[in-house]
Amino acid sequence: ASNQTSLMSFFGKK
Amino acid sequence: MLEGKFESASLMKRLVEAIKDSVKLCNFNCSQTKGITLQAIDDSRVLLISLKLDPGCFEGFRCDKNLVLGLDLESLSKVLKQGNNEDYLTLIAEDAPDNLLVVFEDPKKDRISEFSLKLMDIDSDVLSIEDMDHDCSITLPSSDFAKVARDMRTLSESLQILVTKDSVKFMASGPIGTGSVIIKAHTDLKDGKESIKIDLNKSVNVTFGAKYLNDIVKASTLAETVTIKLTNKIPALFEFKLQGGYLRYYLAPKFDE
Repeated sequence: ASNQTSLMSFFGKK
Repeated sequence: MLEGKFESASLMKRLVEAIKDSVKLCNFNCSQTKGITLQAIDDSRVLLISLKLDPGCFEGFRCDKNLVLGLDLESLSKVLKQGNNEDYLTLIAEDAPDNLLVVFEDPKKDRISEFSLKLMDIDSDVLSIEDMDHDCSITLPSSDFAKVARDMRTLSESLQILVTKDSVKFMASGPIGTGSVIIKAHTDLKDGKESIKIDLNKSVNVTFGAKYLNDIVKASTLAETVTIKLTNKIPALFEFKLQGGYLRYYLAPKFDE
């Protein structure tokens, strides 16, 4: 099985 | 005042159809120099949409003051369906607008339809996405990619993509069995858009949620080719080029436990 990552862990909020 | 006239309504119609299943509420940013831009993230924070429509995308574009138009895409879609593909489409807003005026004119100018759409205040996160270096870049016909994404979803919730120097392998494994599709790089001399181009710095092995890929391929009505930029363990970029702009999707990968 694989886990979905979130974009928030790669990109910072502006 | 904003006044943006499209040569045909079909671009906006296809754009909204491509993204409305991923994001519901969006801020459309309008400026004289940049045209219309949009960034929106889906509720699960896995898929980000970035749209750019340069002033050159329009037959006429004027925006005296920077504006943010908060729109419900479901509602916008309902209004856009009222116009025909070949109609002229003009978007009009005042400087501090409560409404967006959507005007369709048929090319013979014997029918004009006008709709006023209520605007909303939308509080949404904007992420800073710098230009990233990618391990590989693949350009292929968007319909080919759409078929792989749709077909493989019937096997598994995940789609694994392996890229080597001259081929891309899509793999799915699920309860009923496994499947793979290999696409090889080639140059189609008769029709360049049918070519498959692979630029590779490093081989890549990434996995994505099939549901999101199926949302992304809804944009294949907008461009004949799609460029996919992949790097191990970081979000992928899927780009559909428009005349004078683009529709980009950033998709967070899945990791093996």
